[in-house]
Amino acid sequence: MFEAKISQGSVLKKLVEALKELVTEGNIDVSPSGMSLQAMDSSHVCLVSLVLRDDGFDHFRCDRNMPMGIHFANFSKILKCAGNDDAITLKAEDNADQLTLMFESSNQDRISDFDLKLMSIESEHLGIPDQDYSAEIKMPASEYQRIVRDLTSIGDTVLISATKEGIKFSTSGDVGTANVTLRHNTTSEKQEEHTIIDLKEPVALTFALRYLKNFSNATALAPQVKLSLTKDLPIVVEYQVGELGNIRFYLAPKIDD
Amino acid sequence: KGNQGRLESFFSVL
Repeated sequence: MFEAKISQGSVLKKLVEALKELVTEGNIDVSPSGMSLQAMDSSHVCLVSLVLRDDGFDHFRCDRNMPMGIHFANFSKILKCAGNDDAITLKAEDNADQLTLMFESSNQDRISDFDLKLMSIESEHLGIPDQDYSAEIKMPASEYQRIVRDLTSIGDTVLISATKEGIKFSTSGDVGTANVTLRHNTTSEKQEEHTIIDLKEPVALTFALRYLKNFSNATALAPQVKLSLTKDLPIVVEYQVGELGNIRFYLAPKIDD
Repeated sequence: KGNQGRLESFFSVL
């Protein structure tokens, strides 16, 4: 059987909100080392990869590896019934066709349980190699959210260029043009306000803004976001989820004709 | 502005 308890249930709520617009359904794979998900959007342009480690949970038991086919809009409907301060326990028997979610209020005076129907989903897995990127940029998640929101109101695509001057986001559209440059900045006493640019070589890539904006639905999960860029490769937009794990979004670049 | 790439053209399908 599978059983996992997380006392900070709001994290689970935020995770599902972060990915439900991007992917309709996917297999959450459970194993003794934790929970993971890899799912692409319907056009196979972007991919969500979620890793939650067993030791990040208050309790975690999984006797046997299994995929749990989840419809995320339905998962979200059930999670919306959990209070923000509730502890959430997930339970499933081996080869079950449902996932039980139990919500406990922080003073344990209210307990509710819901069953989510599971689906059988055929999914393609992509092999994503670990690699060194030409540029890695850490910035406040709120700053990333602001940039992609602002630029989406001007254009459809963004050229992201990382140089020793900083990281520049450029777009153009019917309204005109927009450029936002962030410089390396570690002057704040608060680490979450830092912008850290780790540049091995200059790189410039073009991406569809609507996906980058969609990734910012994960802003509530982490104070910082990391962007990783290499020529001719998908961008990685990564949020650390506390001690629990991370959620990564991959987006294929626009390719020159 | 270029053509939108698909992920399969960058990563191997397992």
